[in-house]
Parts: sequence; C-alpha cells; structure tokens
Amino acid sequence: MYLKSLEMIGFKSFADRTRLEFETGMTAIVGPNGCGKSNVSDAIRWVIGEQSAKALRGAKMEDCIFNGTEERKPLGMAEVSLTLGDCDGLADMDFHEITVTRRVFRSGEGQYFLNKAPCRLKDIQRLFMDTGIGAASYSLMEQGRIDQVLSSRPEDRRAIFEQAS
Amino acid sequence: MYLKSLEMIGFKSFADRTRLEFETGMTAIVGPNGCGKSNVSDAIRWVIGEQSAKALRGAKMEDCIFNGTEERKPLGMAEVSLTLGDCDGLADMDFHEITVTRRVFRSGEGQYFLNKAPCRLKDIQRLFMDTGIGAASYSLMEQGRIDQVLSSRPEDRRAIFEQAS
Amino acid sequence: TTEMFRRTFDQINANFETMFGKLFRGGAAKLVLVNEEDILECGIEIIARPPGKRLQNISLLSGGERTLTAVALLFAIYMCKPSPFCLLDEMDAALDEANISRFVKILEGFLKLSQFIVITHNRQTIAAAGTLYGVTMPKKGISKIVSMKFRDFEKQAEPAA
Amino acid sequence: TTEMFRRTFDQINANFETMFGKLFRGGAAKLVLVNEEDILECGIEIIARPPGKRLQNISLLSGGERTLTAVALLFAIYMCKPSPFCLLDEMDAALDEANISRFVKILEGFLKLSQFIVITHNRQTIAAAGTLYGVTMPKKGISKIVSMKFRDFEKQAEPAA
Ligand SMILES: Nc1ncnc2c1ncn2[C@@H]1O[C@H](COP(=O)(O)OP(=O)(O)OP(=O)(O)O)[C@@H](O)[C@H]1O
Ligand SMILES: Nc1ncnc2c1ncn2[C@@H]1O[C@H](COP(=O)(O)OP(=O)(O)OP(=O)(O)O)[C@@H](O)[C@H]1O
Ligand SMILES: [Mg+2]
Ligand SMILES: [Mg+2]
Repeated sequence: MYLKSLEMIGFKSFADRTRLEFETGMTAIVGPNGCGKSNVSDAIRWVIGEQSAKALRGAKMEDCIFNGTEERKPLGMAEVSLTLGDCDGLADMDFHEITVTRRVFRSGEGQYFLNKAPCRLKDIQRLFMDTGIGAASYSLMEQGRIDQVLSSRPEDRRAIFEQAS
Repeated sequence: MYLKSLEMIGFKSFADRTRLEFETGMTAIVGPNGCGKSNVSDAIRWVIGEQSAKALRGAKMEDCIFNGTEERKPLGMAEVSLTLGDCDGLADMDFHEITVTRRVFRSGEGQYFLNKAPCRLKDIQRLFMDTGIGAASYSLMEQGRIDQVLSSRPEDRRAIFEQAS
Repeated sequence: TTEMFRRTFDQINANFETMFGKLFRGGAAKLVLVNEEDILECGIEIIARPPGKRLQNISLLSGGERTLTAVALLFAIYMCKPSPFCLLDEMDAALDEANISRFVKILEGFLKLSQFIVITHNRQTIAAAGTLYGVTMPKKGISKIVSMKFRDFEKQAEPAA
Repeated sequence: TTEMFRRTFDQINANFETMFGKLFRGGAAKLVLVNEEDILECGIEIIARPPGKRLQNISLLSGGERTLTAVALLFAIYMCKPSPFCLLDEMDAALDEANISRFVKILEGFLKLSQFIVITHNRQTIAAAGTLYGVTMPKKGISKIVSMKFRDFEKQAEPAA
C-alpha cells in the first residue's frame, strides 16, 4: 500500500480544492510559518479516522471546516480524499486502488466513503488497522510530539510498542 | 544592575573552571547538540536561587554536580559564581559590585556566599526579588518553555503577570 | 492591590496589542480577564488573530504563530517591567527566517534597557549578537567555552560532508 | 500474547541499541520493562548514554539529544514493523546540522520500505527529498500548494532584507 494523492476542499486553511500527488520515496513539505503545512498533516490524520478534535488542535470537529478570512466567507463543509495504490489484500477489499473520503458539516454530521460508496467511520478505521497506520500511530508524528516519546510516563509510553506487536 | 561574569566549576558538564564575561547588549551562546549551552542557563538559574531540581532537568540537586565521563572521575562539589555590576541600592547592599556564589556537595549540603561572606539562600533570593529575576521569572526562558506560555491553563498563566506587577 | 494589578494588566495588554501587530505586521491580539469580579485570582485568556485571518482559538495557530504570540506577550511584559538581564534558550526554534528577522529587530530595541543572553542555532540571531561564545566538547562530556567571531561560527555551522 | 509482546519488545530493543549507536556514532541505549512479572501492563523505561558520557537520567539529556534518542526509538519500531507511509512534522526542529545529516542518511535507508512525508524548514532534509511541495498563502488565510524544485526553495528561504 502506498499514498497516491490527497485532495482537500474546505479543510482548515485549504478553502479551495487542492491536490497533492505523492511519489515513492521522500516528499518534503515546506513554507513559512502559518501557511498550512501542519494542516496537510491534520487532513491526512483526519481522513484516516482521527476522532479527537484536540489531536487536530481544535475544540470540536467543526473547527476543521474553513472558517473564512477577512475577504472570504466561511464554508459549510470540509472534505478530504486520500487515494492509496496497491491495496490488494487489504481488509476485505478487492480493489487495487482505494479512495477514502471524509466530510464534515457545520451541524457536526459526518459522511464517509470508500471508492465513492457510503460507509461508516469504522470501515475506514478497520482498513488501516493492520497496516500500523491510524490515530496516534507511531508513524504519524505531529509537530512537537517527538519530545513526548521521552517525556511521557513509562506506562503511557507502551502504546506505541503495542501498536507494533 | 547588569551581568559582568559567570564562573562555573564542577557544574554539570563544566568539570573544569570556566568563565564567561558578559558585555552590555546581546550575547549569543552557540554550539552543537549536547555540548552544554543549556547547562550555562541552568547554572545562572541555579546560582540565583532555583530550588527545584526538576526545573534544572534533574531528580535531585546532586544531579548538578559533574558526574564523570569515561575518562574522568565524578567530582564531589559544584560551584557557580555570578558577578553583577552597578548594584548600588539593591536590597540593603552597599556594594557597587556583587558576587553571588553557590555550592552543593554530594551530601546535598549547600553553601551560599555574597562577596565571599557566607549567607543563606534566602539572602540571595531576596537580592533578586525586586528586579524581576528569580526562579520561574518571565525573563529566564528555558528551552521548550515558550510554548507553555500559551498552552498553560488561564489560571496558571497568571504567575508571569503577577511577577510584573 | 487590585488597583495595582489592574493597572499593570492594562499596561501589559496595551503593549501586547502593539507588540503582536509589529511581530505579525498586522492582525490583532488582546488579553482578557476571565472573571472581572475576581481579578486577583481569575485566569487570563489570550486572544490572537494573525493578519487577514479570522479569530479562532489559539490552539489552532501554527507552531511558529504560537511562538510569535508568546514572544509578543513576553516583550509586552518586558516593556512594562524590564529586568536587568534576560536569558532566552532557543526561543527561535519554531520560527521561519522572516519571523526571526522581525523577532531580532524588536529584541534589539530592548538592548538599551536590558542585557540579553540568547542560546541559538540560528544565523540571523547570532549575527545580531555583540558577543559570541561557542560551547564545545573537545573531550567528550566536558564542556569548554571559546570566545568566537561570527565568521568562526559560519565555518563551524557547515555540516560535516 | 505475552509471548508475542516479549518477542516484539526484544526485537525493538535490539534495533534501538543499533539505531542509537548509528545516530550518536557511539554510546549505548536500551529499553527496560519496569516489571518483568507483568510485561503486558508495566511501563517501559528508556536508558540512554551518549558516547563518552556517563549514564544519567534521560531528563538530563539536551534538547537535541532527546530528539535523537526518540528518533532512534521510532526507527527501531519502523524496522520491526514498517508502515506503508510515515508522516513527520518538523522532527528535525531541535537538531543541529551534523545530527540532521545523520538523521537524513538513516531515513533514506527506510525509503525502500516506506513512503515518507516530512514537513521541515531545514535545507539538508529538503535536499534529500525526491518531491518538494511549497505551501503558501498568496491570499491571506487561504493555503495554496505549489510543486517546487530545490532551487526555488533556496531562493524563497532567503529572509526579506
Ligand atoms: N478551520 C480553519 N479555517 C481557516 N483557517 C484555519 C482553520 N484552522 C486553522 N487555520 C489556520 O491555519 C493556520 C495554521 O496552519 P499550520 O499549522 O498548517 O501552519 P504551518 O505551516 O504548519 O506553520 P509552522 O511552520 O509555524 O508550523 C493558522 O493560522 C490557523 O489560523
Ligand atoms: N551532572 C552532570 N555531569 C556531567 N554531564 C552532565 C551533567 N548533567 C548534564 N550533563 C550533560 O550535559 C549534556 C546536556 O547539555 P545541554 O543541555 O547544555 O546541551 P545543549 O548545548 O543545550 O544542547 P541542545 O542544542 O541539544 O539543546 C547532556 O549530554 C548531559 O549528559
Ligand atoms: Mg506546523
Ligand atoms: Mg539546549
């Protein structure tokens, strides 16, 4: 399984439809402070099933929806789609390529899709579960979190070991 | 009041007697990871009366004493002296220049001196109290602490305001 | 001392709005006492809005924006009650080069009131310093201090090939 | 599953010792289960000693040494169970240039197993990337992504005069 592309619209500061294509190897994301780099990381963690608004730096999921600027009105919905290649054998998928889509509305209502077919959040979470990718995974390191690996209490630190076994 | 010089011997990684002279304006301290820059900051905070070993990254005050390397044995005492100029009118000092000295031994016993005369820790703490400098002062920012100014709870954040009034 | 705290608070608040505007080149920020009935005990909220953006919880600010906001608050307090010296350990860690440039310019404005000792890895911050000390460990585990010039730092900062 | 956890733990531990030695060019490190009687619930201690230094509590390590130790642990886990992709946000923030160089070399070794997406401000990390995306805000508050080459970054990274 590998990442092919990410598409965001209305997610945090990505008001307009934005697409990133991923190659194999290393992709670096750069730019000035506050321009949206960590928001890309939030989008990826959100679309694969992150349920804690706090882990996405917000107070509620609605904080993920573009809330406007001095010149642009807020939007009513946020949508992120992640396309993965080489998915044969993943969960009970028969697809070679999978697109995971998540939406949230101001009401708090969420919608989830696997290859455009509506599904539940837990279908998405289950898809990634055996790959080592999921909320709080050791492979998804938020800004500032690296020091917590050492500063967390010995009992709390177990979580990343348990994910690996 | 201004800083004139700092002298350390046996303090953390400063096994040998080391002296820094300070000019007015800005002094930058640079060097690779782990070479001792933050230890200089710890030495300054320690000599002016920091009592929390945790604030100095240790578990007990004894952790401040040079504990040896593969080639050098540990020492039995740490000593730091800070010399300040232009001290007229500070606390009940009649001195123009003051040297504050602090020692700690493996037993945990501490010694304190003001211009070579033995004194108590609180004499040192009182000296700095009205200047805005002291443990947890807003003018002494440890590595990584800047984010706590914003992430601390509103009630905890008060402390730096109260110091300023 | 409710009077005294109120006066100090208002002064820091005014300074904070000014400092934030300078560091962010626009935007707005202020401090709010959570409970006006109990100003000696209540919490203090920080409200901050970078230029062009809409107001949101400060938790949604980026790493660099949070550092810059905290720096604005610290400078606001220094304006109110300058200390003889300030010791800043890697305060510029999360800032990009443009923000470090603004941070350093404002810091230079405080040098007539206070002595500053800054620990940093950043070239711009170092270039602004009048005195430069390098800390090294020629014998592993034992620190040694060398007085340096900016060009020595430039040579040392090149990573080993 | 006590068996399974034990086996995984021992493997990660061996990897951790190797990774630490590579990143620090020496020294020693290991993981310790706090309570051998209850390995499915007990805490996990991290023991780390940079080269030439004596063993102390990890709290006394420097900011950069702590990051590098945590990186060694993460890489140790990746060796044990590589994920399809890893997303690292400013992991190099506390590292000096020499340590970033070592970090990047080791990261490159994992690229055949996993895709890496790294958010960074650092030139060496960026130079190692095969693909480079710049995030900008030509209209304040609205992010836009531009595909970039390393030389575009070099131009952009110069602070405004
Ligand atoms: N729902 C939202 N609507 C509009 N803007 C938002 C929303 N949520 C967050 N933002 C904005 O996104 C910005 C933060 O972006 P992000 O954290 O991605 O920055 P960054 O590029 O990682 O910067 P740094 O280098 O400082 O870490 C903030 O200014 C914040 O106001
Ligand atoms: N009591 C002690 N005896 C000997 N060495 C010590 C003692 N206490 C701390 N050290 C060593 O000092 C080093 C940390 O130094 P310091 O925190 O000053 O580094 P630094 O220059 O700030 O690095 P960074 O750039 O990573 O923040 C550690 O390697 C630690 O082992
Ligand atoms: Mg960020
Ligand atoms: Mg340090």
